[in-house]
Amino acid sequence: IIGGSDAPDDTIPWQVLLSVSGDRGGGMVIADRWIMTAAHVLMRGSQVVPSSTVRIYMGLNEVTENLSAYVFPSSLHVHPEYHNPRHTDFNNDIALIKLQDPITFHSSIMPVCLPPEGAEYETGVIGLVSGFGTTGTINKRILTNKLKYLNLPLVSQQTCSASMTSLRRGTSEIPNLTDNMFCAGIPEGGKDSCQGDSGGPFTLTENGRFWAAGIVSWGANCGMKDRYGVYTRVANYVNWIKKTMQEN
Amino acid sequence: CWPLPDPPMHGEVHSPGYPRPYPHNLQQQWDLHVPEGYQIRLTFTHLDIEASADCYYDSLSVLYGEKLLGKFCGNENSADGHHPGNHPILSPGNSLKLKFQTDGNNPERHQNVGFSAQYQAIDIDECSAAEPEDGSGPLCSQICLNTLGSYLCSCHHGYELRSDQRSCVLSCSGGLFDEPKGHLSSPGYPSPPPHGVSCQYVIAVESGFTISLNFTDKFNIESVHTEEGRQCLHHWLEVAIAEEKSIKLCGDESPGLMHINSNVVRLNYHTDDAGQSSGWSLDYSTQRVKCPVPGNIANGRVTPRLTEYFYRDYIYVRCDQGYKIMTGGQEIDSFSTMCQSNGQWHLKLPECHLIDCGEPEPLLNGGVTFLSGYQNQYLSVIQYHCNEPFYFLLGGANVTFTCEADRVWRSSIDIVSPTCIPVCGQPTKHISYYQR
Repeated sequence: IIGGSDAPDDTIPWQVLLSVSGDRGGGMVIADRWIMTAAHVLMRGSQVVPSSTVRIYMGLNEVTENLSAYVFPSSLHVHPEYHNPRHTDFNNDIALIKLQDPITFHSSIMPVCLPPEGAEYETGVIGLVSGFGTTGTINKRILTNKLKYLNLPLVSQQTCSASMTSLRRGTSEIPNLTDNMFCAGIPEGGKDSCQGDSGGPFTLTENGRFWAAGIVSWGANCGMKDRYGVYTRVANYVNWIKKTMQEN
Repeated sequence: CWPLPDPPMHGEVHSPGYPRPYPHNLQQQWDLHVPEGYQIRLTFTHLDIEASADCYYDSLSVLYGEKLLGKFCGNENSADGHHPGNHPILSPGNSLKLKFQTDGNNPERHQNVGFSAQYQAIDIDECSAAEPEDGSGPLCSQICLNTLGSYLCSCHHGYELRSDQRSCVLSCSGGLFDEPKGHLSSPGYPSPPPHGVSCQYVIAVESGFTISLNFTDKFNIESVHTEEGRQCLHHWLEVAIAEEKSIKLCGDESPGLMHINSNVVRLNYHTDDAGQSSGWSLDYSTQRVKCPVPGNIANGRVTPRLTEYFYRDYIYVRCDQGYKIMTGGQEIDSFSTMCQSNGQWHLKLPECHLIDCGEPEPLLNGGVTFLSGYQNQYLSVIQYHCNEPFYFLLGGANVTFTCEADRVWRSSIDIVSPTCIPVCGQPTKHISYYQR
């Protein structure tokens, strides 16, 4: 998280830290046996990583504390339409992790709500993104061990798409922005999610409840001017999430 | 030898050539026979024989053996002769002889046609016949029963027919009465029996029944009055019940109704060679053995509820709602018991114990509170709760479960099993923003 703040204890209790073959990723608790994350966090090339290489940490605010208290998944469920062998197509960047044993919730570990029926993503509304990812810019990346958070406004698809077009001028291949994604960020830069935050939550609130509006997915660099972070639009996947949970 | 054919029961006889005039100088005889035990009734349909004083010339004589029953001649209108008219002739026995004889001439003015008669067998009522004159006594010494063509002798109770089939001999031992009700009396009752009677009667009915003796009629057994009061020294009727002291009855006063607390009773009637007793007569009946009236059952009821219970009656026990039937520390599905022949119920009455629903199912991420004390019994109320604020109870926090009669904890809003649902998106602490 670039330009963010340290999250006080118990303020983002659904935050999950994933360690996949040593790489950091994020996730969020959505039920007592289920974690939601980005598909690309669990992929290596075209293959889903083995379950045994995924460590799941919950209820942490600082990576150095209680690192032995992790759990392994019982199964990984990557969205069947996610195909991103060359890291250029983040459409359907969503995955679910099933835990071996149910979690008992308490103040440090709680689930985040799934999008309410007819959830709207209103441009300008500020959401909360969090993670254990890097805190520096492209020039000076700094790994943090503390959970960081950041408030970012939603950006319209049009604005975000335009920023992608300007980016393409000097770049050979930029991922497409699809209807299964949305953008958040500020044009002046300096505040963004970044590497290591992937799979983490971007939440909006309704009636005092946090709901998972997005999953940290991708972006062109981090925290740059006129650039925005891109998030998986969770509301488009509620049926798939429910179906996957019921069938497993 | 060929067996003789049975004699006919009826027949017809008429003079030769009838209805043409009979021949002269005739002497003809008919021997009529019917079966033994019957007599013959002879009825003339027509008789027209030359009339003469004392039927001197022509006549028809009717004889039973050698005894002349009638000698007839003339016709219905003749002044002379002896015409039988419409009166039938009855033979004393089963045979009858007719002799028809005519002389050598007949009056020229009138041609007599002879006679025509029919006969039939009539049963002899031997029982109403007078005692034979040969001094052999009555046909039957006690009871005579007329039958068609014969008679039977029979004897009063306490006697049996001798081999001569007419006289009776005292025989009153070994009488077994096993019907539910009946009648018995002393030999020859109400007439005095012969001296030296020793009769034994056994009334034995099915186990589970008791016997009542009801001396309804005249009672007379010779008693002896001594200083110690009336005693049955020479004549008595002894009533003996197994494992109980027997009672000797005598005197002129009827014992009336006697309840025998047994299904078997022996009656021994004894007279010596002197004195006189007219005897006794009784009707006996049976009643089912009684069982004690079952007591009340706490929290249950006995059905049917009657004032008296008898052998083979069934009773059932049902517990009130919320109670179960227990016997010998075991729960049973239902209970019934039968009144036995020994007057005892075959099973002891059970008890009704309050049912319980067992320990309420533990609730994952929650707990249970007993609202009506720490009990699992019928109508106890519990309330589940979830570990707030991280979980909430499906259906709401105020749902209560009641232990119902089917031993199930059941909620007031049809929730089958309580469930704690995680609360999402509501952290206990919020990120605070003070700086503007």
